[in-house]
Amino acid sequence: REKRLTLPPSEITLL
Amino acid sequence: PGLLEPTSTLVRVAKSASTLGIAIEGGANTRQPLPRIVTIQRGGSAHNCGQLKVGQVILEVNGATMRGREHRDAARLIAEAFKTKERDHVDFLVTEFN
Repeated sequence: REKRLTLPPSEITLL
Repeated sequence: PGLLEPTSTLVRVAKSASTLGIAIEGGANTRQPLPRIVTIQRGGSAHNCGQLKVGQVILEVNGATMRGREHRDAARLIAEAFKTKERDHVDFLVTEFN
């Protein structure tokens, strides 16, 4: 859970 | 399906428009480790297909796993699957569960 919180958000790509 | 095996659905998207028309977020080493559909654009092939939904997580594209792929790699794979003339469709294995 701790690790999850430290992960960065993702960019969004339109395909 | 068993409790440890969330329901997944195979969706075949025909290349019925000039764009696929989905936006994805996520990928390996992000908060969303598998790509998730965040937008479906009206008039795109995905919208025309009618079976892809916002919130679904993409497990495989044409049988290739999305697991372990970073965002740009996943996006590139989907873009290439749509662009190739070898197939007139793209197969998505998706799940509602995140």
